[in-house]
Amino acid sequence: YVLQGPKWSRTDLTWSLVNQTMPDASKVRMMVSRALSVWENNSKLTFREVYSDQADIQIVFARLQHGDGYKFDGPGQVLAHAFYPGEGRGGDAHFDADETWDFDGGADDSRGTNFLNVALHELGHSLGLGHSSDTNAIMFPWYQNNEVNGQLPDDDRHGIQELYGSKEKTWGPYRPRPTTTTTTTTMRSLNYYPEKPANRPRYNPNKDWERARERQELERRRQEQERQEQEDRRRERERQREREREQEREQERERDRQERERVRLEMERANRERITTTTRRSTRPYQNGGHRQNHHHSKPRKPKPDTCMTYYDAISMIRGELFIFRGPFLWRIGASGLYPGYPTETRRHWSALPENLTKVDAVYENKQRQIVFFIGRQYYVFNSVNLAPGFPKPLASLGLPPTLTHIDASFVWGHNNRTYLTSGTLYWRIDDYTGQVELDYPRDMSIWSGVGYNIDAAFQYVDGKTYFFKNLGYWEFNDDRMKVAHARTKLSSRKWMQCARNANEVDDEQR
Amino acid sequence: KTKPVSQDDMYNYLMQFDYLPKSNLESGNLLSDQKLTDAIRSLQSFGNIPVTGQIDSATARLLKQPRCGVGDQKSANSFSPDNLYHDSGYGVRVRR
Repeated sequence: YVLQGPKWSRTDLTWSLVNQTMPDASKVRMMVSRALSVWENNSKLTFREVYSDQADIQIVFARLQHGDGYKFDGPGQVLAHAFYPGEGRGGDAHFDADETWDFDGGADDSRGTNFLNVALHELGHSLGLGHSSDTNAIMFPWYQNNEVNGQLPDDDRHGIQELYGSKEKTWGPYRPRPTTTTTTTTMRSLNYYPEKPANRPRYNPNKDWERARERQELERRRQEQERQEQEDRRRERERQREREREQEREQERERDRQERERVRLEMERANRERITTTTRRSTRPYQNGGHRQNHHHSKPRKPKPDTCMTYYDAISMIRGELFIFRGPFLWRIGASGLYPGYPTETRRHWSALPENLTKVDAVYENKQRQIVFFIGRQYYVFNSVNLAPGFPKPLASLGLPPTLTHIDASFVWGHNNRTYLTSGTLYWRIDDYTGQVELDYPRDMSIWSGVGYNIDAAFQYVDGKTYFFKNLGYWEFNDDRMKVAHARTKLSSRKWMQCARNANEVDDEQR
Repeated sequence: KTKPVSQDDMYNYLMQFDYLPKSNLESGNLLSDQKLTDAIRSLQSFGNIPVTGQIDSATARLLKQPRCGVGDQKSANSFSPDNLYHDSGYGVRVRR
């Protein structure tokens, strides 16, 4: 057996079936109760059923993508999964609603997958057991329709007892038999758990048949009302969750704004110090001589960004030279460094770009050596500086969602020479043959570990390495470890614009 | 007769159930043969079938068998609530 994840700190656990209105809900609840009683009988654990989204273990039937990042795959293969003990989703067991389930606990496979056995296995995970390679164990990962009969195989029993101890000590011969409390009794003790409906009115010779029918009808209405209330509560919970999610997203955006502001202020301060400490220096390498003056005296319509203190909207190698885009401007950096006269307006190179261009979201050079610009909901393909026929096209024509408002970054990953697009928390891969987004996408940006969400830009440099940009900094990406080579960003202007270090700045190593 | 298993299927299976790191979702085709063989051997050992390191018929059968979606390797730490913020589909944080 394998113990995995944390264990529950309590032994009295609660559980709840989320899909109360599914056709076989009562059978499911009975089977879950039976499965839990097997774990209960072999450990100090006790379980009680509640109708609450705060229950320790939520039993959920869901299909395909269901919000936890581990999507189900339709009938067959993956039957269910469960989370190890913990807060939030910890302990929850999810079952693939697309399976043909047999909720009667039969041994006959032709009736479907034995739900009791699968529940028994998943609840093992909910309690802190990992997969065992013992083929007789409940926790063996592959489905087996074994007879359960309330007993646990030794392997599982040893595992659960290591976590939560055994049910009772071994008593001497005169120990009286303990009284047992059934799960049903425990469940009934909860105020908000409704009375279990009687399947049919109990026979009472003093009451006539009509009154029994009335009671039955009343009971049916009460159940109906209860179901409706549950549904209302579920919807309210959903709305509440959505509100919380939106709140979190807003907080994330606010943190991002604050971080940008903090870095900007820090850089302004550093820049002021640099100006005062470099007045004695004759020149600054690759600094655009007239640029600062331009910056301060430029027309208010299109102020040029400060070469040594700006973040990048897009960056790409084009024809062997480095192009950095910010607002409607670009810098061009060749073998001899930054070209003089830059930054200049991007439309001076690619005049077919929109006249009111405010920024370029992303740029890359594709395998046909065409230059691809992403601007808002459209993308432009250029043969050198000439717009290719039929462009611009909407992002949706690449197979991207029609709701997508922009692309953050586009880059060809040196590790596999494939093209990637990112936006917010997601990224896509382009199939070079079809020119369309591949089917398995989008995926979560977290695979590019350390880079985070909502990046500014990314590109592959001549050294073959991929660099990600956010705010005033950048990360080098380590392809082998699939994470950033340095957790803290390094200052972009130093490496890419070759700006001089000010007197007070030190390297990370020195710091 | 069991349908042959493609190498892509094998990669996906091995990654899905933690025999290969999930980062290979992007770089899988660049794995060394040795790493792949080791992963197959590990799967075969876990599944109690002959350990050959090859995608033989017993392995193909094992791959087709219905199973639990939780990974098999302890070190992978998948399905831990601690991992939810990273793995909860498309970066959506979910809190009850």
